[in-house]
Amino acid sequence: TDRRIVIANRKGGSGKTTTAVNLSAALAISAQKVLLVDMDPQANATIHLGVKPDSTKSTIYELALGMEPNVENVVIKTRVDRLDLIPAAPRLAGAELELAGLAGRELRLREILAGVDKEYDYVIVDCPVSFGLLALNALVACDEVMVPAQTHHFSVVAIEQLSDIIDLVNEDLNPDLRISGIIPTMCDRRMKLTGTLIEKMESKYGRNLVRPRIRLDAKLAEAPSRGKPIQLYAPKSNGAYDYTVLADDVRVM
Amino acid sequence: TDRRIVIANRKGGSGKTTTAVNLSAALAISAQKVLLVDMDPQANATIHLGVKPDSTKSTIYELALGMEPNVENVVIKTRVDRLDLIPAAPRLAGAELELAGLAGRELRLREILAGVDKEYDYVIVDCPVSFGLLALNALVACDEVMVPAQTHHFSVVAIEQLSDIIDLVNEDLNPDLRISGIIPTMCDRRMKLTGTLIEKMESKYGRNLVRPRIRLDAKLAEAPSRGKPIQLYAPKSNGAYDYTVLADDVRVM
Ligand SMILES: Nc1ncnc2c1ncn2[C@@H]1O[C@H](COP(=O)(O)OP(=O)(O)OP(=O)(O)O)[C@@H](O)[C@H]1O
Ligand SMILES: Nc1ncnc2c1ncn2[C@@H]1O[C@H](COP(=O)(O)OP(=O)(O)OP(=O)(O)O)[C@@H](O)[C@H]1O
Ligand SMILES: [Mg+2]
Ligand SMILES: [Mg+2]
Repeated sequence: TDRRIVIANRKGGSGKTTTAVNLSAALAISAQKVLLVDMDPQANATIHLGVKPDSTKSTIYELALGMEPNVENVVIKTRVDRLDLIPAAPRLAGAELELAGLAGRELRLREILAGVDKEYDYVIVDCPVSFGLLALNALVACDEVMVPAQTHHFSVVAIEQLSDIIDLVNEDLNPDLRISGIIPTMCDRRMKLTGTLIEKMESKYGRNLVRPRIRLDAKLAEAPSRGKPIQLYAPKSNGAYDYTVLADDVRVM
Repeated sequence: TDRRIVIANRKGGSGKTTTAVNLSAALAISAQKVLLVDMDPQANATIHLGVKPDSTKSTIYELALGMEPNVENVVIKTRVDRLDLIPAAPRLAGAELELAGLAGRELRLREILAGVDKEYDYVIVDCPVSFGLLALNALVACDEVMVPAQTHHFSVVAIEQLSDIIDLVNEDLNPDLRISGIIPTMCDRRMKLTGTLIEKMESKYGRNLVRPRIRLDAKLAEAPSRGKPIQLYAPKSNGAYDYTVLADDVRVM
């Protein structure tokens, strides 16, 4: 069965893109066929994988607005075997307004993915931080939400707000959607706040929901400037190790 | 002359709220009269100053939509002498839609501030990360934009995008608006990326525009859970020191 996972968090800079890219790469390296979909007009995931957003003729924007009917014409192979990408670009920002008037505007991504579903073991969707039609499309198209969360004070409230949004989406658009994991990110052992926040998340959401943590590692912040996931940029780093551990955990869930 | 500074950056988690709160507190402690305006429905700045967003009857939302005509009924004194706050609350998210239909919808904050201008030396506005009517109101009401930016790869592109937005705002809504500072945040000396990115910002925007950097300090991340700015929570910390240096630099600009 293929799994469709949206990576979301209303708090900015919580590690969504870093997780979407590196978890996807780790899964692909462990022989899973993975499609990463960039739903953010800032196209950080696209850039992270070495694709220049302005150089791509067809992106999720053209697919969403129907100018490109064939998803095969948009999917790009990446430097990682078995990891494909549907890129984003700045013009995707226009889709928020342009989709607003269309019937079935929340179902665009679901319909696009129906065209490629059989080919992939995992579809991972990187969400923009602002909550609008693009983020809603991601929530409606997927079955699971994973929440990368910095172990800082504002993270808990952000998870609660996301949880409320998911309850609304469950009401009619997508009854099956649920949070399947909270991923503590940028964990710095020297900060006592890290331990405090992880305990808070475990007691609030249950230990089963809290996935293996990702440690703070400068290499994770450097990798995007090389257009590579951590596994290609710094395969022996803590960051590469942690995302491999996370991928193994995600696979046996 | 009073200065109105909006703290903005399209990249999430770049230190906007941490800067808005701690810079405001540092200015107030140095005998400036400061008004901090929270324009983010996530109300992080409000929470950071120890105010519970749900407990406030009147917030920027009521002012923006005219349900409360008097700004004096909304301004709250904070734990820091000379630092006042106009709080935000989750219901502010509704203003994006509700203001959309009104004439002069980008001028609401400018009009509100006209009612208190004389009383303050500084008005500092914390912006939401998503760009919508709330952020636009902040850009139209202020004269300067300061950009806290993590010294990571995606920050440079985010500053360029903000710069393009400011050019658009200059065309009719606010010809005087300009970026008056880029503040490198969460700087970790051990990361060579920090030095690289600061050099990039200096060569692109000029050394004069790059303000004193804020170092990574766990105390800055802990302070919000105590509802205090860094100067009250940990007055001897690097974080408190760095925001004092920044405030002194801002005052002599
Ligand atoms: N574990 C980590 N160690 C060090 N740096 C990290 C780590 N995870 C992410 N980063 C860096 O922190 C910054 C924020 O991470 P990222 O862009 O993944 O967050 P995001 O949630 O996608 O942000 P946005 O809300 O803007 O979409 C990036 O520059 C990234 O490279
Ligand atoms: N210099 C620093 N050292 C350590 N932690 C920091 C520092 N600056 C900010 N933080 C922490 O990093 C997180 C992100 O910072 P902050 O919330 O200020 O960013 P933001 O740009 O306002 O985010 P958003 O895009 O969600 O509004 C917060 O938990 C904050 O406490
Ligand atoms: Mg991102
Ligand atoms: Mg903020």
